[in-house]
Amino acid sequence: IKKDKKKDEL
Amino acid sequence: MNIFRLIGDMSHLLAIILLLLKMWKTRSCAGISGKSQILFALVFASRYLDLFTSFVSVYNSVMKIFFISTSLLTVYLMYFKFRATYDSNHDTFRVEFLVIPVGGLAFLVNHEFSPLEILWTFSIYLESVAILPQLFMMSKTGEAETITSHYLFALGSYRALYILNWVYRYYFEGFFDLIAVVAGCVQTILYCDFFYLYITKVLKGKRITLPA
Repeated sequence: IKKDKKKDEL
Repeated sequence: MNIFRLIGDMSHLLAIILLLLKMWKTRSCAGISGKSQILFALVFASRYLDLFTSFVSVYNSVMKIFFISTSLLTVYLMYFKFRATYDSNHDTFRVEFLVIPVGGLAFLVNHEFSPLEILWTFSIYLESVAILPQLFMMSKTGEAETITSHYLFALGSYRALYILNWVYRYYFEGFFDLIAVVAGCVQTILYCDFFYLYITKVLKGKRITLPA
């Protein structure tokens, strides 16, 4: 599962 | 940013503005669950702590600040300014039965065992069920004002549009966040009964009334 450390979604 | 997310965010924004306008114009918060609104304030406060740790974009920061401040304003209007109109007799959902299990789950099922990540996970899980006190209140009173129905439709549509955004991002960006997707689906499913009533009644000019 790929996920961003920085959350760009609200 | 894709079209689904942009419309989703705008729908979320519209929902919050509709609710504030309804309260301000009618000087009343009748029919609105203060418990759901407190949960939403808690959702934003625990999710957007990354305002202090990472910068994504001006859009991102402005929206986060808007969501936090308007959710606090809504709670203030309900519990202080328009408190006399708050229908607390019908707002009887036991929120501890949401917050405690959701808090436990955030500790157990998360992407990374760190304070910010656990708080983010908590907010995602909590958001998925935060509307339950509002839906419970409507089922107790058996009705909803038309403006409240518009508010709920915009609020529910926002996460449904995010699901389309996640499908898009999975195919075109290889992005997939299981926690957000599962919680977002649960959240949208909770609105389905309401969506049905909205389409069959409100869009035909009738108010939502439920059989006793």
